[in-house]
Amino acid sequence: MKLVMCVVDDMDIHALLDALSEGGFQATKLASSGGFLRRGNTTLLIGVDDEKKEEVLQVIRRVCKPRKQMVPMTPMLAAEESIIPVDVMVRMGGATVFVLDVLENYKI
Amino acid sequence: MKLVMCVVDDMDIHALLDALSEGGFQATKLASSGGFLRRGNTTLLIGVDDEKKEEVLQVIRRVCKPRKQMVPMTPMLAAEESIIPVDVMVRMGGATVFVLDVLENYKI
Amino acid sequence: MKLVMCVVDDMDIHALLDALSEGGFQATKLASSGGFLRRGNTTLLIGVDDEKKEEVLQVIRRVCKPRKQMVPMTPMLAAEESIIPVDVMVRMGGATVFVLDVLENYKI
Ligand SMILES: Nc1ncnc2c1ncn2[C@@H]1O[C@@H]2COP(=O)(O)O[C@H]3[C@@H](O)[C@H](n4cnc5c(N)ncnc54)O[C@@H]3COP(=O)(O)O[C@H]2[C@H]1O
Ligand SMILES: Nc1ncnc2c1ncn2[C@@H]1O[C@@H]2COP(=O)(O)O[C@H]3[C@@H](O)[C@H](n4cnc5c(N)ncnc54)O[C@@H]3COP(=O)(O)O[C@H]2[C@H]1O
Ligand SMILES: Nc1ncnc2c1ncn2[C@@H]1O[C@@H]2COP(=O)(O)O[C@H]3[C@@H](O)[C@H](n4cnc5c(N)ncnc54)O[C@@H]3COP(=O)(O)O[C@H]2[C@H]1O
Repeated sequence: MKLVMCVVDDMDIHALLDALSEGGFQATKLASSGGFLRRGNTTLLIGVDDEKKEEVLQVIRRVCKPRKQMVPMTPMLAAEESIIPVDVMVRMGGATVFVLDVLENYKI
Repeated sequence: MKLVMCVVDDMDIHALLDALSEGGFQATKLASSGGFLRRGNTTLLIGVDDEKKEEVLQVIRRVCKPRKQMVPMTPMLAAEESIIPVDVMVRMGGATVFVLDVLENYKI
Repeated sequence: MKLVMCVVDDMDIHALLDALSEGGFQATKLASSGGFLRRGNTTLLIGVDDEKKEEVLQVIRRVCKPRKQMVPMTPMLAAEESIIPVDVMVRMGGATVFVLDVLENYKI
């Protein structure tokens, strides 16, 4: 079994959970937030049999479409005296995916 | 060390945390929700020495008893025109457990 | 790639996220709570290239300083009739860190 851990945009989460359920996949949803933008997002845990892992990745690719967006950032990390926001190009949508190996799994 | 990641029903979480503390195990609790029923549940992270992993699984088995329950589901995934709820037999209680390998661990 | 999963005190989280961003590291923040004290804390997920893992651990060590504190605990686990709180010496601050291996990772 593999554990697919993916961080997705809140706007895609309902469509993604529907698509996973339709495919017969089980998932657990954790509320999270991004370290950089400090905006809410969602982290999904999806335990999946090894031979079904590719299919889960395809569901995520199909539902979570990335796009680029200019976001005004107050330069928190820059020198204190400059408070004029700076536009930074960031990704919205899409998904950040980690696949971990599951040594043992149980339904108790 | 192993990381035991388990998803349990909210009704069992206090008894489970007490039983883990009593056994000398440490745990971190994350609020979560199920991908299918969209109901709140709890995900626990339990870092445990290799030789104690079986004991943690026994604590979970002792505290988290599964049962079956009929739940009316509005067929979200079915054809749109039918809004009559359908009874689906689902598991309540119990636990879904993943055991992951920890390469390194630190108490800073 | 490695997944650095660390549980830190809420008081250190802003400084830690700033220090990680400054170092060019990405992170996802999950609200969590401790199994023993039942107080809120924060669990961070940090996906990092293998050769940068040591640097992330240095950032955590630099920002999250542990200290010891006496905390009155009502002995939940002790015999029911005794309700006099008992002082227990616990760690505050610091970090509990797990390093997991990432088999595959994707930016979708
Ligand atoms: N130091 C920096 N300088 C300039 N731009 C920066 C930056 N750090 C992040 N960004 C940009 O901001 C977007 C949102 O990042 P955030 O950390 O809020 O939200 C992140 C974070 O919650 C998670 N994430 C991404 N990579 C991660 C990793 N390696 N480990 C843990 N979580 C990660 O996925 C969310 C979306 O990430 P994504 O890469 O698509 O999109 C990122 C990226 O385009
Ligand atoms: N497509 C489907 N068709 C019919 N019935 C379905 C179904 N998907 C789930 N169920 C049923 O509903 C119960 C609750 O699922 P939920 O996703 O809300 O809540 C789940 C989810 O949060 C987590 N979980 C279970 N398996 C997982 C996995 N492979 N990966 C990640 N999380 C999992 O554990 C909770 C309890 O799961 P459990 O298997 O005991 O019990 C499941 C199962 O009996
Ligand atoms: N049975 C017991 N008897 C006496 N004292 C006890 C105890 N269990 C915990 N403590 C003390 O209480 C502190 C807070 O634990 P808590 O579980 O609330 O909060 C924990 C928990 O959320 C997490 N954590 C620590 N070790 C973990 C592990 N092996 N697995 C999962 N989470 C862990 O990190 C937080 C801080 O842990 P840290 O070890 O620095 O500090 C611990 C420890 O000093």
